[in-house]
Amino acid sequence: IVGESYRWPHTIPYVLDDSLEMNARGVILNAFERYRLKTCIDFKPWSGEPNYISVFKGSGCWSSVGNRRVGKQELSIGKGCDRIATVQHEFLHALGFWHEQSRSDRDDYVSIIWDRIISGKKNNFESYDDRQTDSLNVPYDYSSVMHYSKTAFQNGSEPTIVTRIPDFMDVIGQRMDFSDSDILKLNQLYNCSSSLSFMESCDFELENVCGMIQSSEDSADWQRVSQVPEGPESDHSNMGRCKGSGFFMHFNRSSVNEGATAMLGSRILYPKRGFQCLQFFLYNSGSEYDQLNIYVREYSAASVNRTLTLVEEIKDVPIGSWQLYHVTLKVTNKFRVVFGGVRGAGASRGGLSIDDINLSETQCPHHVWHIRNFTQLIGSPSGSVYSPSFYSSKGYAFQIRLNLSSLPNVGMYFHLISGANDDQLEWPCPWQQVTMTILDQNPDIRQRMSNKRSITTDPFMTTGNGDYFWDRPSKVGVQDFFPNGTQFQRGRGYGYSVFMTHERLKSRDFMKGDDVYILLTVEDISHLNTTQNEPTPTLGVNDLCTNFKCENDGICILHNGKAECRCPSGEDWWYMGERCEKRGSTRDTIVIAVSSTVAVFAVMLVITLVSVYCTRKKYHQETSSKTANMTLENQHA
Amino acid sequence: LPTPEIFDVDGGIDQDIFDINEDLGLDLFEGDIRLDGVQERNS
Repeated sequence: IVGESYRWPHTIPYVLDDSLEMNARGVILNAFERYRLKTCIDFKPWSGEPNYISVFKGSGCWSSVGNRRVGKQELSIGKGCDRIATVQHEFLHALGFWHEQSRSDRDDYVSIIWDRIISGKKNNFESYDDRQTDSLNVPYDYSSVMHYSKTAFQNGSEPTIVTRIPDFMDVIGQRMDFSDSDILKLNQLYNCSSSLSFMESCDFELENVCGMIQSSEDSADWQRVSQVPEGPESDHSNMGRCKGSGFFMHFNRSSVNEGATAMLGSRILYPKRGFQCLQFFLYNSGSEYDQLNIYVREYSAASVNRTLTLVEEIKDVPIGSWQLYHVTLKVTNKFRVVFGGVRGAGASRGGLSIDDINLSETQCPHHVWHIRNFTQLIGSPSGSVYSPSFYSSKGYAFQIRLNLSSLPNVGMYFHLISGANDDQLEWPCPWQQVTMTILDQNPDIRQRMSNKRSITTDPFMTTGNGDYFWDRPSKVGVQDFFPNGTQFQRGRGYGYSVFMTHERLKSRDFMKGDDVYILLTVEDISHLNTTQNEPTPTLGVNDLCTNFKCENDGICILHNGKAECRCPSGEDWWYMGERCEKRGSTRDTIVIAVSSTVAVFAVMLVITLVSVYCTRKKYHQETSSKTANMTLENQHA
Repeated sequence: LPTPEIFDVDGGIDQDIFDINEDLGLDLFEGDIRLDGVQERNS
């Protein structure tokens, strides 16, 4: 939207209204994390700023466009809107974005089929000129999260929007994540060049290897190569799609003796949040006794010797493919991440290879389900594939079910299963939010459009026969067996029959080398079941403000050592008084002005009438007395 | 009725934002934009 007044500050104050569903609350916070990773926009709980976004469960999913400067600006995440990309979409509206296909140049890229649009809805397909919208020199973006889908407002089954390049027909209307152009546009609109949580991404395509350094205190070096005879045959970034390119770093075990090490350190990194997730792909073509150690080398005033701390040891059986790894770090000083290859026993050739490293100040997923030979599973007779069993951080055992047989859709469901901790756990399982992500394996975390959906266990939810849906699986589940023959009970599944389409799953980098990764996080979100409508007082204000309550959502602040109220106001209304107890509005002012005018007019009228009456009366009396004493003469002169 | 083995949150339909709002009978600008008097565009 054109106009600087519509911009928000880079950190947007928000309130999550009590009306929001628990699942929606978690999803909204996840959407904020995507903003923090890919853009310079951050969010903070409202603490009295003049304008803020109040997210609530209204009817439907909607937002205003831009900062309306009305104090509390509402954004609705209603039933069915608790999807991360939908929240991203609505917040992009709030940040000042219109829909992509309303751009002035859209007719050059898509055709609107007017007779397929529902009667009375054609106005939704108007385009606007550059007095109202600015595309910021970014090309038309079919893959924008702000683009209508091809079926928007259709009156039948035929598409209402036809892309001029047919390949994009199934791209428009993606509700997965920001596109590259969405991010470019947002970062231009808000003049930003960095994000809060992104730190580093390296695919080793450039010879400078992203500023990584070889240690001088080890016995070997990592080498930048494009293939190794024993494997891998190609890097992970390009998977052999580009001849002559595609590099990774390799530690050749055959060139060193047992116990030899090679240390490769990242450039120096500066943390802001104090927690990090390191993600990379590893290929072991050597021995099962080889090891990759992940270290952190911290630089701080206290540690003059640049402390090297071992964070994780990774031992992997050579399986002939790239494998995804996550390592959680908690670093607060400037640091380097160090990859240490260690040659173990055994005479095999090959070695360790790493590629597509990403470091961000985000939470790592709790579990990774790596599905190999994925295309063989599509159309399998059983139709459903179950993940291995996993345990949540609270101790709940669970499985994920992937349904591949219901073409054209891929379904995904979460099942609680019986586990070792069941006697110690709370049942029905309360407020665990499960986030299931099909990973877009783009080498750069900022360019990924992973498909992510969440569900939350509601302990009060019941089934048709009166059982609690999330009760103990040994009580409400059905019996099944693990591949090793162990018996267990599986509860009912809860999820999405249309998690994504097969067509979309084949797009981008969801499938790479016939491998698919499903990332899983199960976290307790009970703490979100609290009210957040009071502004957070600043330090020191609390004591003086304890006995000084402001009415009508006013904020107590310290001014010259005294507690005072700052009262909320909008475009045409405000609260005033010592405690914001009085309400004012422009309408009141008009009413006062008009009533004053009328009153003055009435008073003046009364005074005039009285004056006229008195004058006339006096004149009449004088005339009568003169007439009585007068002798009339020459009456008929 | 017995509850099926799996429960579909979306009822088997992948509803876009505009479909959700349409089903609710909302008449929002371009399907999901709330306009106020000041910014009203010619629709």
